[in-house]
Formats: sequence, structure tokens, C-alpha cells
Amino acid sequence: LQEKHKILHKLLQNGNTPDEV
Amino acid sequence: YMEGDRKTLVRQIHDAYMKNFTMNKAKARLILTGKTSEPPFIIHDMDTFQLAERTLAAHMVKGDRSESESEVQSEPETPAPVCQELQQREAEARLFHCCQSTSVETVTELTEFAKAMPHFQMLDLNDQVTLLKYAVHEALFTLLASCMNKDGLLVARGRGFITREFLKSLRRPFSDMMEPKFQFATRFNSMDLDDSDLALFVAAIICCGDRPGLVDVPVVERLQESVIQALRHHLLANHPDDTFLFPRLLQKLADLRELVTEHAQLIQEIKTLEDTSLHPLLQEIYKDMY
Repeated sequence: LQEKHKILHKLLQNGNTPDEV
Repeated sequence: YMEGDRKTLVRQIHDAYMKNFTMNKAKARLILTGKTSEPPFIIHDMDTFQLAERTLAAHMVKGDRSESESEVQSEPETPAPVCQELQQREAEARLFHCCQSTSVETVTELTEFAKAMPHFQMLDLNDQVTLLKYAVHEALFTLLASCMNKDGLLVARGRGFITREFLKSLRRPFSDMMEPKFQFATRFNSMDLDDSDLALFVAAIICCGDRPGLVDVPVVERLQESVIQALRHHLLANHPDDTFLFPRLLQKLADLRELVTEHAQLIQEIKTLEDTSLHPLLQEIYKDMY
């Protein structure tokens, strides 16, 4: 699931903005 | 949950909401009722939309009010008649992209709000992803209602107001995008919720034990139960004359699911019919949703 939702996962992990991902 | 714990939970969720969302209902209502010194720029046709694109976007980038205001005074370029239809199509596509940008920004805020909610970050990471995936659009349309009245919608952090009639006048499928949200907002706003009620309602949307694919359902259900009970007690205290507000609000959860399903179908239709791209974050959320 985390693999399919990399941006959402990253936002949850460290709060990067979507454009930074 | 004892009463003291419940009050702490209510306060923590309200604080998280006020801290993480740039727009809230109190701010939006001040603007919509004309109680701010600067009224929003009204977008009611393609010319005013194109003017707003230049002025409001410039303002957000530069953060310089006087400069952007001077640009508002300038006349819009008049398109040659032969290009007008093409320009209109391009403007509609750009409007769709503006909607996407706002959605992405709100999803980011919602994620930070969820992370600030007590116990959320202790959940299995897969479950945090699942809860957000299914909640963000329901929460987004709830928050959108705060920015709407019967005539239109606040945009660009309250600096613009786009009219309902203009959104209805766009060509299909874009014209079908916002009207169901206005209809929902009219019913939802009649309940007169304030930001403290909305904070708990959005938290209840996120902490939902029946989202597909949850790994640890009992833990999510326990969190859901604590939020729902906090919401019930808070509504009774905050709206003592409206004893049926809590069940009416729970009914809205079902309405929101229907609204999101319709919205997801429309996005699919736009993707099929139009040569337009979808932001990667939104792609992730829509993929295998329902």
C-alpha cells in the first residue's frame, strides 16, 4: 500500500510538500 | 474516555485544525459577509478569470499587495474572435488545474492535521495511508462548504470569489464539477456549525473504521469511537437548542461518500474526454479508490 501511495506516505513521514516529492 | 480526557481531546483537535488550515469558517464568513476591509476579486466570466489568474497568482508569488492591485486596474487582452473558442477551452483546462492545486494544498493540510490528532501517528503506517486516502475528499468537500454561499465560492485564500453561475456556464464536463458541491454546502451550512464542531467532524471523517483494506480495524474503531463521542458531547454543549444535530451530522457522512463517488467518476470522465493531466498525489488517491 505504501508503495502505491508514495507521496501520501512521504507526507505522513516527513511532511514534504507534494512538489518537493 | 472520562469527561476531562474528552475535553482535552476536543481542545487538541480544535487546536490542530486552527493551526493547520489556512482558511477556516470564521475567516471565510467574515469575507463572505463583507466584514473585511478588502473585498475579494469577483470572477464571473472568462475575462475576470484571466485577469484573476494574472493578479491573484502574482500576489501569491510576490506577496506584494500594492503591485498586484495595480495590475487589477489593467485592461484584459481582447482575444481575436477566431481564437476565442480555443482560448476558452484552454482557460477551462487551467481552471481545472487551479482546482487541482487547491485540492493538493488542502490534502497536505489535512495530512498535517491528521498527524497532529492524538493517537493517529501511533496507528500502523499502512492504516494511516488508507484513512487519508479515503477521507481526504470527504473532508475537502466539508471544508469547501465553509467557503461557499449560494452565489459562489471563495478562492485563492479568500482573495477571489468565483460565482456559481460562471462555474455552471463552463462546457461539460467542467460545468458538472461544482454544482453538486454547492447543493451539499447549502444543506450542510444550514446546520450552522462553527470551527470547533467542524474540527471534530473532520477528525471523525478521518478516523473511520470501515475503510477498505485497514490492517488493524479494532484500533481504528476505538479511535473513531473516542472522536465520535467527543463530537456528540461537544455538539450538545455548543448547540444546546439543537438536540438532533448529532444524528443529522452523522447522516452527512453518507451524503459525503456519495458526493465523493460522483466526483471520482467525473474526474475519470474528464481524464478520458480531455487532454489534461492529473496531479500525481491525486492520481494516487483516486487509483483503486472505489
